[in-house]
Amino acid sequence: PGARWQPEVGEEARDLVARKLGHESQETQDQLLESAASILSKSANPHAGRETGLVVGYVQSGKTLSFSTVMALARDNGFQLVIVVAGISKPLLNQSTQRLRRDLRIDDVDGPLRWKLYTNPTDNENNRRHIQQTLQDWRDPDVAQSERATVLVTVMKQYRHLRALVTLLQNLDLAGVPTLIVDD
Amino acid sequence: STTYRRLLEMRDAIPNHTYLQYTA
Repeated sequence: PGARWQPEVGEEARDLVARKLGHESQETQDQLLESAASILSKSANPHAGRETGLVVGYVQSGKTLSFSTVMALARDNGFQLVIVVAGISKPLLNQSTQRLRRDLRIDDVDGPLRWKLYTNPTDNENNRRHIQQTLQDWRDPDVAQSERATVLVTVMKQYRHLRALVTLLQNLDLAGVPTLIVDD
Repeated sequence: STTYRRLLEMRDAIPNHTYLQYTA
């Protein structure tokens, strides 16, 4: 109920769940994937044009694993930018960022870079150029799907850091860039 | 609050976005 499109479970989400819940039954793993797909299906369709969606994800337990699975699934389904608003203090933000680093294997050196992580990014020439280039790869038919990286931003829930991010975003061309904002 | 206003500004800066709010 409430689904606006049907996400497909791809390699990113499947791998994550197998790594995190490998010791659990297949049924338990499938439940997590189904729950994540159900949450994401209520979001704006990544392949549609300008669209805004609001989803409230209620989970009984394993909140972080739930949203990292939703993020992996988002990448599988063409989301190019994921912003996680996490932590009202530096230690809490760092904790969430480290957890995502591990869960999404961000520092994994095998194969192409799948995520490009920015924590509390400021608006500067370097960030603008690198992020825009990463997003540009999604429009370039010569770049293989597996070589396209998802830009992951973790930001502290604090007005100064949010203001810096807003300025950066305003200076990027985000037309046609499907984005998931996770408010933890 | 100022933080909430900034969150709204962030959403407005992104044409195709989904805002996913988590509640435990």
